[in-house]
Amino acid sequence: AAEPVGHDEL
Amino acid sequence: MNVFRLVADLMHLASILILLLKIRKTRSAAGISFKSQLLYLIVFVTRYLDLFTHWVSLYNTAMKVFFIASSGYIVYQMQRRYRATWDPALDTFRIEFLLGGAAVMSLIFHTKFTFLELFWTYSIWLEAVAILPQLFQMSRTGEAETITAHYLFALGAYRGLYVVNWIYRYATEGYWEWIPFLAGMVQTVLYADFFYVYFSRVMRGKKFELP
Repeated sequence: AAEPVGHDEL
Repeated sequence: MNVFRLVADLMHLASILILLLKIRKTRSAAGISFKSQLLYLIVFVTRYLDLFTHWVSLYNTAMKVFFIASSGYIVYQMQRRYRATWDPALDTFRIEFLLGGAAVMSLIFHTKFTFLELFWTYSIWLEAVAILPQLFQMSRTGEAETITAHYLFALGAYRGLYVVNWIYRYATEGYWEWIPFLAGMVQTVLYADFFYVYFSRVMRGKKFELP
């Protein structure tokens, strides 16, 4: 699973 | 960006434009739950706290600004200009439970214990249930204007398509976040009855009426 580096979704 | 997410975002955009159109055209916010609209304002403000700290793209920023501004505008207008057109006596869902429940959920289930991440998680859990006051009001009155049904369909389709987007992103990018996935599933399940009536009646040109 990718580490959340900041959310790119809305 | 993929087609599911793009269409989802456009559905979300469309839902708000339809709602604004309904209020302007009918000069009334009748049938719209103020409490749900207030919850959406809280959802967008708490989710987009990273607006000034985390740049993704012009598209991302423009959409965030639009969702915060439009939900704020709708809440403001329902309190001011259209105050007399909707009935608070029909809008009786206890949102304290939703606000508190989302807070508890975000304190238990989150990926990082930081200010921004906790508020982001809170907004995800709150959004999953923010439509409940609206659905509750419709179950009490048993009907909805067609344009209101279109608004709700677009709003529900947005999160439903995001669920598809997350599955697609996992398959193609290995990107996975289980909190929004689970919250999106909850929201889509809450919409199930509405979708059923929408497809079986409104899409066939009939009025939205509950059996």
